Amino acid sequence: REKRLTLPPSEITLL
Amino acid sequence: TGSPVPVPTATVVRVVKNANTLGIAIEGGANTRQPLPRIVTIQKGGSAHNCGQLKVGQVILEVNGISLRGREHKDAAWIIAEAFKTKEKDHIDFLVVEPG
Repeated sequence: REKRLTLPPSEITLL
Repeated sequence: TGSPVPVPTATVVRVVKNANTLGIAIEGGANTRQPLPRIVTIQKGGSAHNCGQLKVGQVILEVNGISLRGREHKDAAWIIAEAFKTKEKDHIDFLVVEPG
């Protein structure tokens, strides 16, 4: 089984 | 013949603090799909918009010479916020790159 690296999406910050 | 191969070149953009807000939104940071912060919004009337050189889609590599590599989203956002808040400088230097 292929192992995929999945990273979470980022939050967005208003500066 | 053929189209030129775009080479991503990092450029320094100086944003003068001439408005009450910086006026950018960023996403990304270490341990996310976008490992370096990317500009997703530029608000009209903010210092970033007034400067005219920051663009949506640019990735921020450094802030006043501080590398954002390896920093999580909140840390990167904090560094940018502090750079805007400090009265030691009337500007922020962003090292940005337009991803090819």
